[in-house]
Amino acid sequence: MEAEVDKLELMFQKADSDLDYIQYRLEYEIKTNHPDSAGEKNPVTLLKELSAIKSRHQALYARFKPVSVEQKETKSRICATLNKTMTMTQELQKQTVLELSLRTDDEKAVAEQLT
Amino acid sequence: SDLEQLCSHVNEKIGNIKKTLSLRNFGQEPALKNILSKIGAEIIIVNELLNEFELEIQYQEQTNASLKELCESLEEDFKDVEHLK
Amino acid sequence: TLKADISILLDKARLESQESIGFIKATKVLMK
Repeated sequence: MEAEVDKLELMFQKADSDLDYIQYRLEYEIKTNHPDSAGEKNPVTLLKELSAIKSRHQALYARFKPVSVEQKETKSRICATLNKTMTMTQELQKQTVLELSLRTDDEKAVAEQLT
Repeated sequence: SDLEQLCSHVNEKIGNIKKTLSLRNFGQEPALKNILSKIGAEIIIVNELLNEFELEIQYQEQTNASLKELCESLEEDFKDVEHLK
Repeated sequence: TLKADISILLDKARLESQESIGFIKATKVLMK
């Protein structure tokens, strides 16, 4: 049984290396028949560039996603902290009977924008 | 699942060979040559888009850093007000 | 479609950046 398994494994390895060799020979033939020139690239080069673009796109998307999520989280944390601080400041101003400093128009607009 | 993995591995290689085979005579026909050069031009444009996208991500990472700084200083402010209270 | 995907992501990233810069400015006004 052991011998059979080893034989199968060898067959698979042979098939794998045959496939690699066929791929290599095809690419070699295309590159030889259609060498890359300045204006034109051969199909094999284009195929490789396409797969490079796809993997780069996936890598950049994987990098972009967490940055975007983190940004939203930080912004909501800022809003929450800002609201808490402003509420507490106004309470303090009331308690110390200090005159409430009136907000300028643009402060009001910005506060509305943030909430 | 090992056998399935092996099967998909072999199938993937066969798929690549088929793809490459279909491209074998690609460069000889003028019309298909035209398609090749268009694909080449598109690849250049997409690469430039990816470059821009990467720059934008770097910029967002910097913006993130300044947002975090802002958040920390606001939390310091809040602690001060709490302390005042 | 890959090109369209990347363009959409690029626009989204740009929009988010602009929003964040506006947000930081607004917050700094209130902090003063």
